[in-house]
Amino acid sequence: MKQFVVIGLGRFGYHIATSLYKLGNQVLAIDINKNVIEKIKDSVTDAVIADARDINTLSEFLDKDIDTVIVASALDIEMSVLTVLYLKDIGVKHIVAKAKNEDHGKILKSLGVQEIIFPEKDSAARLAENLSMSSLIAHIPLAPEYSMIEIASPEKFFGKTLNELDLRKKYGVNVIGIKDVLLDQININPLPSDAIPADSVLLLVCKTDEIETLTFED
Amino acid sequence: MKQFVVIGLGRFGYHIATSLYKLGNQVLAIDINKNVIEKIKDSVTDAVIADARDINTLSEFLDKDIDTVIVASALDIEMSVLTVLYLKDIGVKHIVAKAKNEDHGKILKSLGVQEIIFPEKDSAARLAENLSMSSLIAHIPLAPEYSMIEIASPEKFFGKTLNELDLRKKYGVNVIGIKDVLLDQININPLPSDAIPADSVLLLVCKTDEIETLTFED
Ligand SMILES: Nc1ncnc2c1ncn2[C@@H]1O[C@H](COP(=O)(O)OP(=O)(O)OP(=O)(O)O)[C@@H](O)[C@H]1O
Ligand SMILES: Nc1ncnc2c1ncn2[C@@H]1O[C@H](COP(=O)(O)OP(=O)(O)OP(=O)(O)O)[C@@H](O)[C@H]1O
Repeated sequence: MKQFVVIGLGRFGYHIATSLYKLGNQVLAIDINKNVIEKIKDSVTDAVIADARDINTLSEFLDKDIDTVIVASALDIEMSVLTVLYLKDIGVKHIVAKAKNEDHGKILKSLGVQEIIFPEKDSAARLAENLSMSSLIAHIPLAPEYSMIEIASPEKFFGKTLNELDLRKKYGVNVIGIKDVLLDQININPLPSDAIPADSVLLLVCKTDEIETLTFED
Repeated sequence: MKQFVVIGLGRFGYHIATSLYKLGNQVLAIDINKNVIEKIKDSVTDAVIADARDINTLSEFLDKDIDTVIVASALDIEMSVLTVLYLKDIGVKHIVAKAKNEDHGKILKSLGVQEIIFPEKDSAARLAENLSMSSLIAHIPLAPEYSMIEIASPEKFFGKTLNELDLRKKYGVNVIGIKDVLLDQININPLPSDAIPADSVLLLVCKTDEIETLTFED
């Protein structure tokens, strides 16, 4: 169980605080606005009204034992960079901060923030991936040249086992899962003797530049 | 090659338009602000200055052949919902829209928008996952009970082959990749005869509720 502090509860800050708490961590949420603290107090370990630009207040709530502090407010660059400065002075080891734009990101990096988040850019990049692959249902980049993809099973595979199809030798793909769309079930880590049902989706790992040409033609 | 139109070039809109273009798609970017159009025009197929609230202008640039229109502006809910209404009238088949908050999202859904994006919430949920898993370097949910994780290889595995370790039988995990951290190389879809080097990271698929207990003890 890790201990997190989240400062600034806009949409991003509110969701990171409540998600971390749901995943079983201890979360202290801080915001200058009383209404926001009222709204979040039952969904985190503790929530306090405080001004993050006041180093004395910050030191009251923070010490070196905190695993990670997330500065989730970025509308006001002055507040964000002052808060990061004080966190470094107090001795917080791991700081994550949201950035409003590239320039704000550069300043945070020079202050020693370990992880800088651009929510709009992150979300846009993922959506672009998912939208531009045609027969693909999802595409998760794994390594510089490899990806995990979901692709509809070709008809000629229906009823055949992974052993018979020998997909790794023939097409260089590793089948991680077989989703039966009609039964809404997924067979993860399938055995070589498992068959591919009709109307299924394959979850597989393959080379990224082979995705567009993966048609399973003989 | 798919055809996309992106309306509204704030941070999210700008990044979705340029990412889709980089992935090989045709992208038309629309914004009411001349400066933004100047900035993006070399990074997309075409960029035009137009007011999306004017149905006549929209019909000039859009027709039924467009694969997807992305309404990426959400500061002004009126502009967003009016634009979606006109797109439906023109006959656009697939609409994706960014939402400012949950209420805005509900209105977009009732207008028939197929995909609604909350960039701050999406990005916060992913960050929460990555931060709360201790020895894990990354965690990608695959299915309701399965995940793909990156975990540092335990010392007792160093120098041993996947065959010898028989990880699937002993721990129920499927090793998708072995990252050699020192050489910065990754061996995706490793063979059973491949050995696990020292200072490596395993990319594996396992049951989500077993992640916290995955210590590879005998
Ligand atoms: N000095 C401060 N101390 C503590 N909290 C602060 C301080 N200044 C602003 N905040 C809080 O930060 C939050 C604003 O977050 P942010 O600046 O990221 O704006 P936002 O655009 O609403 O965020 P998002 O895009 O994530 O919704 C507000 O809840 C505000 O009360
Ligand atoms: N009627 C309109 N027609 C076309 N573009 C518009 C219209 N109204 C606003 N825009 C454009 O939409 C963009 C604003 O996007 P948005 O409303 O999402 O704000 P934002 O908060 O800057 O976005 P982000 O959070 O993604 O940075 C601006 O570039 C603006 O010029």
